Amino acid sequence: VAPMGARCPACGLAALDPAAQRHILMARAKQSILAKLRLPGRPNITQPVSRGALLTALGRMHVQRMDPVSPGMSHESSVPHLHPGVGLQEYEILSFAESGSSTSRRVHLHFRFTRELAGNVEILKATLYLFWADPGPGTHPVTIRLLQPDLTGLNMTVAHEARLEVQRAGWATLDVGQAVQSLFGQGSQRLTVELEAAEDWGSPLLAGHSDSHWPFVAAQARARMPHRVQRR
Amino acid sequence: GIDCSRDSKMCCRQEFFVDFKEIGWEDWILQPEGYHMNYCAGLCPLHMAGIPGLAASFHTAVLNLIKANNADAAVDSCCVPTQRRPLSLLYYDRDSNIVKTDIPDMIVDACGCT
Repeated sequence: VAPMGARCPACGLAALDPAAQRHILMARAKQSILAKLRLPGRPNITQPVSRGALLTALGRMHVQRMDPVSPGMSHESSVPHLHPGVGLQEYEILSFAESGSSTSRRVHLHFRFTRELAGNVEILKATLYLFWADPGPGTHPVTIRLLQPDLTGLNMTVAHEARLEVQRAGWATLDVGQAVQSLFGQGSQRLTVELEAAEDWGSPLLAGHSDSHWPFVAAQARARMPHRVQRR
Repeated sequence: GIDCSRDSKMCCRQEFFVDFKEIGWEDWILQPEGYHMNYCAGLCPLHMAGIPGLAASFHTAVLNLIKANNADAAVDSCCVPTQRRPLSLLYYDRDSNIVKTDIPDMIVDACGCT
């Protein structure tokens, strides 16, 4: 090992036996990936998403991209359009619903966004995807409320409300960018969606949480611009 | 750039593949199957300053500068990445959300001497 080896970390590796080298490089790779993903350690996956739900979600996102004004209920984008930042790391996040408290007329869904992302990114776009069960003949009014904890964190306030008339089973979308952005702004990570249907319909979502029709939020986010100090 | 062979001494790119299954990460990283954590290693004596991986004219310019500025005072230079690309990951985060992101400059494609 030449004297310069002492100055060059990678050259120091050459002096080690192959097993030690491999061990050090593996540890370095883990540390590097976790640091770049802002994760304190590798996540333990408690609720892996089924392949069916993942493929259906990716397919719906593709359809939505190809035909933004899909028949569902695409709402005007309410997040002010942020021009793409050059070279900033971007994220696409798929968050599948957790079931909340529900009655015959109301369904609560929770979407949780990770702490690592909530504090470090700005939301470029976020869309809620819902699959309506067959409502039967005629049109059926459904109210969708986006709830978020108030400043005390004890009560839920309505951040956004939309009413729609459902005529048939199928996918519907709602832009929730503003609500997710304000959640992140408050340092919260959980978005609660309340669906209220008319009496005669019962649960508006596909009964039985059939895997591939489970509600999800698809969000696009971008790392925050590093804080630049302007010198004059 | 130059890829290292078994007995390379000069500045080159050392390939190193981390298989996520081998480190038990295949359950939370859905794609890809591994990470090419290549790195640069090797010596950069005076006559190699500024190569390879950069424009030949840069190498000539560096050598002329060294000659013009009293060559024997110049020291060796360093073997560094001259070309890198992002690592695209599809993974589960701590709340079982699925996230796709491209981490910039994670994979070294070429090395050269400063």
